[in-house]
Parts: sequence; C-alpha cells; structure tokens
Amino acid sequence: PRNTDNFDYAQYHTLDEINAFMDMLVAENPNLVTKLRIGSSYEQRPLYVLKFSSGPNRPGFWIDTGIHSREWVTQAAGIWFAKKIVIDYGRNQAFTAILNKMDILLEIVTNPDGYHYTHTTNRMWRKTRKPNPGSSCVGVDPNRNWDAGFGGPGASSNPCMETYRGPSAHSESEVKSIVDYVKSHGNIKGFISIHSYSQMLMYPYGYTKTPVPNQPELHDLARRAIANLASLYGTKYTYGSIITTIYQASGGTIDWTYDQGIKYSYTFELRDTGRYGFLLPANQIIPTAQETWLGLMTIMQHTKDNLY
Amino acid sequence: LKAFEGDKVLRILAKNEDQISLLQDLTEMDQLQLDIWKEPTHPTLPVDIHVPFESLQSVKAFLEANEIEHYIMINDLQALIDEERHEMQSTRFIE
Repeated sequence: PRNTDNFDYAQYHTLDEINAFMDMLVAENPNLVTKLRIGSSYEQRPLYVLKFSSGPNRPGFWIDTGIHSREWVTQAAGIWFAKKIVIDYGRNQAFTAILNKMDILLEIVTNPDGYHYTHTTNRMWRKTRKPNPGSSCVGVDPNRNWDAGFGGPGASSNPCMETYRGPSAHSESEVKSIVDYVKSHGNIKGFISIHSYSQMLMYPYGYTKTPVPNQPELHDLARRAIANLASLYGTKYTYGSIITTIYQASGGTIDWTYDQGIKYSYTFELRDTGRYGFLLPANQIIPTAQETWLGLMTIMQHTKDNLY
Repeated sequence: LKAFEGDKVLRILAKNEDQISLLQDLTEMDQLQLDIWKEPTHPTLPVDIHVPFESLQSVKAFLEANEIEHYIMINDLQALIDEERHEMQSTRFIE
C-alpha cells in the first residue's frame, strides 16, 4: 500500500509491514503523529511508540498491544486504533475533546522479537526471545516481569514455562523500556495493556487479593466500558480485578502502573472465548477493534473528565 | 519452523475445586510440554490446553481417569496455522 487508506486492516501483517504502516501514518499526519523510539528489544529491534498529540505538555494515555506475541489480534487491533485516531480527530466531537486534552501513546508491537518469531518459526510463541543462562529454554513472560509482587504466586521460576517471570524485575528490555518511559514522562493518567483471548476487562491487582483503593470507581468504569463495547456486536465481557476475574498473577503490567500512581490502569482480553484461541480469523480483526475502541473511548473519556 | 502437526487444543471443564487442583498438577508436568492457553482457576472458567501429539495419550488418560469433562477445541493446530498462512500469502499475492 502507498498510503494508510489502502492498508489492509482486515489482514494480519508482518513486523516490517507494521513498521512501514507507522512511517506512512506519521508522514501523512506530521502535525498529529510522531514515532518515538523508547528502546530496543533483546534482538535489537526498535521499540516504537506512536505519540498522538495536538498540543504541548499534555498528560498521557498509554495503550499497548502485543506484549504476548502470539495474540495477533491485538497488534492488528493496535494498527486499526492508530488509523481510527487520525480519522476521528477533528471529526468526532467526543474523541477530539479527548485528544485536545491528553496525548495518546500507542505501542503496537510491544514484543517485536516474539512477534517476528511467530511469523517465521513458531506461531504459538508468547514470550520474549532472550536466552536464559543455564537453560535450553528461551524467553521470559513480559507480563510477569514487572516490579509488582515480582516472584510471587502466579508466575513461574522455571525458564521452560510460558509464565516464566525472568531472573529479576524489569530484566527484559521490552519491559524496562516502558518502565523508563513511563517514569520519565511522569504524567501518564491512564494505561491500558491489551491481550487476547477471554473477553475480559480487568483492573489491579493480580498479585494480591487486597482491593485497590479506587476499586469502586474502577469497577464501575469497567462495567460502563464493557457495556459500551457490547453495544456494537453484543460481545460478552466479564470484568473485575485480575485476581478475582481470572487468576492470581504476580509481576503483571498494570499492577506496576497502578502502583506508580496511574489510577486508570486496565488490561483487556479481546475476542474470542475459545473457538480459535490465538488463531482468530482475520475477518474478525475489524469487528474486534471496533468494539474494543468503544470500550477504550469510555475509559479515555472518563480519564479526561477526571484528571487527577 | 516449528510444526504442530497432530497437536490438539483441548477445552477442559472442571466440575469443582478438586478437579481444578488436579488440572493444576497436570499443568506442572514439564515432561508433557503442555502450552496452557487458559489456566485452571475456578470451575466457572474453562481450561484450554495445547497438547503436543506425543503427550495426547497421557493427557487424555489423566482426564478420563479423573472423570474430567473435556472436548477437542482445535483438532489439528497445524492445519489452522496453514490455513492462516495461506490466507496471508493469498492476500499478499493479490496486493
């Protein structure tokens, strides 16, 4: 495709195609979109974040997709979100109000080594690609590697397991780069990490049953977000804290972001509930992205209206 | 390329906490090389496990011996991956 209008949003794409898409989007919207490089993966691939901004010194709202590389519908949805943002800004009143108050920071391929590996070698790869000294098994689960209850129950100390937490918190450059960026930014108000599949919307905590201080607000907002999401195709989501909704998981992304002071921290599990698992047919990419966008809009609007 | 010929994804429906506990034991058996898509947590949530062909008999025997309800969600994982790859190649060719 020569421009982002001709990009095929209803197909899965390689890493090179996604990088080319990002470059086109930036070139087409130079006053709205910039591409930041926040670090490098273990295999030295750049970690890119698209920054959508309509003015200086705004608070930030973070969205990441694809931290688990095999969850292909998430990267594909991230691409669609990026295009949706540039289409809706200046046209959709509610969204324009959001972007006039907050920047959106979108990391489409959070685990590029893993994503490349799913295209070339092992479609079912989930983790990073860093070798583990003393083990023949490769990679760390980047959603168990955060400094939030790190090493506790709900993560494995075995490098051969899919939920291996890594040797230490933030040992993975894919995680550490986000940590450094979030800390240096210092004004991120919402943080959404997107996974698939299970159809859930969850807030902290995963590592402890202790409710977060803002639980009533986060719970109510989650309820409204999934209601809005379901309004498009009737897709049913469950919601609640990670530990009560799915399982105990220590070292998770949004537990760390919440403990950093980012109140509106959520994690999505997109379609489906089990017919295809991580092999969701490409014709479901756009419906998945469309309905998820409605959920995101609810959370972004609430964040904009309740900046703290 | 890692191939998944004959690998199945089983959907397992635990009846109670005892069965969840048995499934948790199953997922910790390294030698079976199971890939847990949905972990055993509580009886209301299904468990999905990608079972390599070599481990299929052991896993089925374990589930049947413990009377744990299950069915095949994906019959041949490689077939589904091939289908996905074919679709992507066709799209690229058309473009």
